[in-house]
Amino acid sequence: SNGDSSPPDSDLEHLSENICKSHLETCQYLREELQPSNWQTVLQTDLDTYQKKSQEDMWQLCAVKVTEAVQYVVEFAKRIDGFMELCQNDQIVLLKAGSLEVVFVRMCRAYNSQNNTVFFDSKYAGPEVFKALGCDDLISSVFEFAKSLSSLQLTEDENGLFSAYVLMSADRSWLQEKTRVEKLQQKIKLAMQNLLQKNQRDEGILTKLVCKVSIIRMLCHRHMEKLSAIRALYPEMVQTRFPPLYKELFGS
Amino acid sequence: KEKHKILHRLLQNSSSPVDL
Repeated sequence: SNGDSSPPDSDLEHLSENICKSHLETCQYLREELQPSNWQTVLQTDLDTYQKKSQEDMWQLCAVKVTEAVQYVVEFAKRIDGFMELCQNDQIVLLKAGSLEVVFVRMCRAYNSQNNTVFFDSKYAGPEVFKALGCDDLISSVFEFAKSLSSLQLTEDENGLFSAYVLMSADRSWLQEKTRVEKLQQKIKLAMQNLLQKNQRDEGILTKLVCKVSIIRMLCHRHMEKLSAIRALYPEMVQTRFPPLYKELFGS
Repeated sequence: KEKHKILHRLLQNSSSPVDL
């Protein structure tokens, strides 16, 4: 192409529509399904059940839920124009590094700021539900992040574009065609900028969103730390009881 | 390919939104 001329608006419009459609098709729970009024919050009886679980059982339950969510993110990526045109190595690298990041972005859709609960296991659950994991610090950081991102009140389209932006991070290690990913991420960022302007969002929201990326990465890093700590405690557990996709993504 | 068999398979198979 002739240097870095920014893509025509029609290209950006088309990419924006493609990503928003992909998001709605693969968002796992539709917005209306997630209405807190549709779901009960975890009752004391349930709470006792969760808190009485062994650390291994609770880790296994959460690993299964994370893996379910990640599969929807893989389908989201496949539907984004340009992703399947990347070389297979880069598709794998972006998903391995970014799928859990996108799950954290999507989680704010399933967060109820009224009572600091998140949709989990068909109920709205607070941080205390996850006590048996033995990761209270990480769990409270995750809820804090969900609270802060949901306070931006992103529309579905904005959430979809931000998810795509996070996924197509060109600074991932081991990318073979870094420039191609950079161009794709830049296009997505411009499309996101256009959408935020169209939605008359306040000036600083794009900067706020880009700043959230470092927090998302810190959460993913701490997830890996907790995983290696639990694996040191129960070496067999991850191998025998966690979903294969979870092991493939986070095992090494 | 060996290390990421499942991801490769998910990327290859064309699943419709219904499957999701």
